[in-house]
Amino acid sequence: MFEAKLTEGLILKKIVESIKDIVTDVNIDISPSGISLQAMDSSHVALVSLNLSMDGFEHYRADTNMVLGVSIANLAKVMKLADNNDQITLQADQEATHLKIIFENPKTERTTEFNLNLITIDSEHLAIPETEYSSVVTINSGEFSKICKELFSLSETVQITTNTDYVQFSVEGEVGSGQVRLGHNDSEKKEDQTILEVSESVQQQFAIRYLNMFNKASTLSSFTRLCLHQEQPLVVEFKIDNLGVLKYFLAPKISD
Amino acid sequence: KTNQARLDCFFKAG
Repeated sequence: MFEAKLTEGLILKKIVESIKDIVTDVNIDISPSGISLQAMDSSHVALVSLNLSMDGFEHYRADTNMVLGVSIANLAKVMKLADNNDQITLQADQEATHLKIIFENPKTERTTEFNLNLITIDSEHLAIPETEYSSVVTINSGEFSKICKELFSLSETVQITTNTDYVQFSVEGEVGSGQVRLGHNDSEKKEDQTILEVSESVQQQFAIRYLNMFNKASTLSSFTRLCLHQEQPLVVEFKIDNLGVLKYFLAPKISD
Repeated sequence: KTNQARLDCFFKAG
C-alpha cells in the first residue's frame, strides 16, 4: 500500500511539466522514505533525476518498495485536471495496475479522481558516480533561464567557462560571437546573488536546447545550481524547498 | 566542429 498527500499540489504539477519534454515513460520508485525517479531522454544525452523526501508530504505511507511505470505524457494530461490550489494524493495498492490520483480543493469542496493505468517499462538504470564537482555555480533561476533562452536565438551551443572570478556563457554562430559573464556576487539582495565555488576551472560546451528544457523547472526554485567537472556531464539542479531536489544531467559536446 | 556525447560514455549501466 502506498499513499502520499502533498498539500501544495502545484509543486507536483510543476515537476511533471518540467520533465515531460525530456522523458516519455518513467519508472517511479516508491520507498518507505520517499519517491524517486531516474530516466534518460531517448537520445541518451540528458537524464532526469528526482528525489522527494517523505518529510515534505502532509501524509506519507509506503509499506514496501514499489515501482510504478507511468507515461509522463498521460500523467501531464491528468495533472491538467488539477487546480493550482489543489492538494494532491497519490495512491497505489501492492501489485497495482493503476495509480490513483486525487485532487482536492478544501475551499471549493471540489474533488477530482483519476485512475492512471500503469505500464511496464524496461528501462536502463544508470549508476551515476559520486563526483566532486570542481566548479559549482549558484545563480538566480530566472536569470539563468533568460540567458539560455536569449543565447539560443543566436547559437545552438553554449560554452560554459568557470574560474575563481566569473562564470561565462559564450556563443559563436552565423550572427557573430559574444558572451555573458557573471562575477561572484554575494550582495545583500539574495535573489541577485551569484555564488561561485571553483576549485578548478572548467570549460565545456553544451546544447542550449536541453538547457532550455531543464529551465522549465525554474518555477520550482529561486536558484539553479550548475555543477561542472571537466570530465563529467553537467548537473543542473533545482532544490525544492522542504521536499527534495530535481536534477538534470547533460552530456557535453566534444570537439573533434 | 563538435559532437554530442552520450551519457552512457560517463555513467555505467547498473
